[in-house]
Amino acid sequence: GLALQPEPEPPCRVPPGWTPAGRVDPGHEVQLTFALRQRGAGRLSQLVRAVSDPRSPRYGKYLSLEQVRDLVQPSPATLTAVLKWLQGYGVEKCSSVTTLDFLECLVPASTAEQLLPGAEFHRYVKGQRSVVRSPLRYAVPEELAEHVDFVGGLHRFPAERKVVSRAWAKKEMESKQHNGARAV
Amino acid sequence: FHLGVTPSVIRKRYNMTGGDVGLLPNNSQACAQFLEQYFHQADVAEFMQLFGSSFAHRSQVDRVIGRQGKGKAGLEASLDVEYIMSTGANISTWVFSNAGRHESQEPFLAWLLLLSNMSSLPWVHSVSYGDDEDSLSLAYMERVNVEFMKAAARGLTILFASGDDGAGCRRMPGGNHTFRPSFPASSPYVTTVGGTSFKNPFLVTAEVTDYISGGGFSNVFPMPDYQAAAVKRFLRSASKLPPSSYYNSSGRAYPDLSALSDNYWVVTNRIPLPWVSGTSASTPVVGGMVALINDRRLQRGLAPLGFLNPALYQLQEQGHDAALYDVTQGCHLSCLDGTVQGQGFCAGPAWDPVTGWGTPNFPRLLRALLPP
Repeated sequence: GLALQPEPEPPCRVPPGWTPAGRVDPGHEVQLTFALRQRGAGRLSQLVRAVSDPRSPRYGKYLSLEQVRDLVQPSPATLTAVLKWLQGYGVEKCSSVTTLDFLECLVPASTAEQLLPGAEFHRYVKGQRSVVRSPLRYAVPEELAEHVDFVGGLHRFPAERKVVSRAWAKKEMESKQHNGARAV
Repeated sequence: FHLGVTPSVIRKRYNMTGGDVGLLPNNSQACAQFLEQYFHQADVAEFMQLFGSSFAHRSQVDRVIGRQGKGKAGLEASLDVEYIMSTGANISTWVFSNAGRHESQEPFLAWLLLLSNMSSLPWVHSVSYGDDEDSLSLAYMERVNVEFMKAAARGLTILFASGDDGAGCRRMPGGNHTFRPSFPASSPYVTTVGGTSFKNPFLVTAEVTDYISGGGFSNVFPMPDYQAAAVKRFLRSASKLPPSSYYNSSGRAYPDLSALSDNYWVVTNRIPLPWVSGTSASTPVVGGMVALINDRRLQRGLAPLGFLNPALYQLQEQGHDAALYDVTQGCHLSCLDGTVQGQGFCAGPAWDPVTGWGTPNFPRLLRALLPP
């Protein structure tokens, strides 16, 4: 069937500072994280409201991880469809989480590119760090689109948050401006 | 008088006494940043030796989840750990470290999978991480939002830094500018922390906005009920608002509260460094205080605070105005154009999109969140 894009937007952008270092070898293992479609999001939202509102009789009566799993775990149809799809490409090295709604797999790049039409795995380097990402959009087979929210490990680069370091002198200037009630 | 923010300056400003330290062995708190940085236990020990003499504290992180290599310590990782252990003093502290990840792993996603795989976790998580909403897919943000709902249902308090770009700025295809909200700060199921500065940088006095404090309105998530009245009051009463074309006034508004984010002292690689600023400083400060309030609640056999926002936004109507210092002076950055001239929103009475409800007045906040 047609392949559908779980993440059609935004445009794939390589953040500044990351230098392309060529396509990885077909046998290079990439780690893919499949976010499987959950159940019970509506019920979960009601529960969060009930246990978080001090005026609610259920305030503070939290769930265990196992109770959250019982609420959100993917349907048998989703688990079967995804596992069959992966096994069809010989993907075996996977691990799940307690809530069963994520699957982490180590996959040779060439297999990953067949699994996710359109994806191409390239290495990018920045200083000491290197990542493997796809500059092209990926898609999943139409029959899988209702079972997968997104696939991690293809587009998002590591975070770039930096603390701001300010020279003390500049602070002086700012405090004068503050006193003048002007925004910097 | 002081020459920059240290734990005792923080504890003085927020009225924390020597007795405001953790007492319960089974309470815990955690911090995470996804810059693949290391922190060093020796830095924490040195920091506490230099700055921790006025309060009972631990000098070591109790647990590291993930890999801690031998590389140089990073400034953010050191900052996170040192300040959550200063306000959440003497509380068991975990660090989620993703240094040395697999090349195609997404550190933030790896942390979410850990939350879904560990039945025993700290009740409070301070997280310094954010991306522009417009750089992420809708499917990804909506799913991550459900992950925060899962955490809230379990009673975990997740605090995110609001970001250091003020309201942010984005040039639209037609050439117009709009503000640029940040995610996960804009998730309705996390508590987002903004930043303030001292009005006089050398004295422990009133706070004004820190002009880098991230804040605004989500373009993805609608405004949750718990904040509708407070935000509408702000939009109705603000003396000066940016043109409405710059932001989505029906979106989830943030931050929810703030703390000092300017001119911190940090010890990293054994060197004390001044002038470190950012909401990645204010977030662990609030995280430690929430953990301390949990400590007092757990001692009374009460549940931990969990998802904080509904309780936070009810404080004022319950007469607990003094639980937070209301910051009403100053603005934050935004687009450098002829229309807004670099200025985003400005602080105002009660809730505002620069400092939220303001900064914690610990004893009054504790009283408000610890029923008699």
